[in-house]
Amino acid sequence: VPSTCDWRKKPGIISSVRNQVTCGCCWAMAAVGNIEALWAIKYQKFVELSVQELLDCDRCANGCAGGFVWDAFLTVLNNSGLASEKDYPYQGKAEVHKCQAKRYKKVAWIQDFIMLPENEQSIARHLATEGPITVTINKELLQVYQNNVIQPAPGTCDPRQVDHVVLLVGFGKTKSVESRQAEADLSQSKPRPRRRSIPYWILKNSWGANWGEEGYFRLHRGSNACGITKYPWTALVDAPAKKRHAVSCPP
Amino acid sequence: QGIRGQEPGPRPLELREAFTLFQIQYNRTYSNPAEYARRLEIFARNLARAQRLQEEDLGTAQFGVTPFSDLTEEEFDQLYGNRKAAGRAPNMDRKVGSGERGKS
Repeated sequence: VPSTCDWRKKPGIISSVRNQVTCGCCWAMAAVGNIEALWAIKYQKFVELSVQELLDCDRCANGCAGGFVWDAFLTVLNNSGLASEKDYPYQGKAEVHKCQAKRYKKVAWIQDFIMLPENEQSIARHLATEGPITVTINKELLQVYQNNVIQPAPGTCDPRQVDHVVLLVGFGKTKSVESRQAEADLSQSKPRPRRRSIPYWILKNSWGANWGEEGYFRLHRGSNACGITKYPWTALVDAPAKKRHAVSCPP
Repeated sequence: QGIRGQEPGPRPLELREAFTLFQIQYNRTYSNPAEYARRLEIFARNLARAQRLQEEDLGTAQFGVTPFSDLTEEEFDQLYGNRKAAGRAPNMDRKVGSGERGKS
């Protein structure tokens, strides 16, 4: 596992930050982001895929009222792929009885989908070697988040209460910083504290680029912060050997 | 108000200024004075919450005004949460043989 990985640094892998507006479709946006990235990594071809198709054609017909990322992948399998965003654009509302999957050409498809082990080291390895994955987290702290690395205090951001799906696109470590406790000690004239660096995950949200760090946020890595290890799901996209390219995650 | 004067956090005038800046930045208007007052109160509560989280956080995160600062936690949940995925997903977090004998 490399020490850092950021798929955003590789052009044509990660699509621009989407905005759900007032539709509870984080599950569909994260699933589409996952498939777009894997398709670009395996085929060296970027396609922007239709979130609306997942909303209209979801087998549980829940659309904007929330959903599971594995249902999104099942819908992609059942419909033999996904149309492009251009052909089947996002409307911000679901029309669950008006699935138009058959009307448009499929531009990407998946072979299967899997849940990764609930372990941050395995997640990092998969992310670095295969590509971005979806995770479900507790979004409690995100309403008032502005920037930098969230490391929740014990008792906040319950890892069992996950309610928001996002795309995990990388990981890294901050430069050495004084911890908040260390800063407090320093202000009370205690001996100079040790500096530390904070390991973090980089996550792509779907609340527009005006939120967080241009639509992204960073969460502490190594403590199951906000339940990040609870549901690590990814689609499987496999290109035929002759079309396969070796792409590694940029540090 | 006397006790409030000793509390940390923005004072009423600063709060109104911060709220005006928020309205300009995120293009927010409210239909009547009562709605404005309600959103200002929610905004103040969210600022206080951000300040508390800022103090508690063990990392380097900054919390404060965001595009969602005039929403209650419940409204935010309804608009942006994944109600269906909240908490436990049935049958998805139990491993086979996790102690429930006799059940598949």
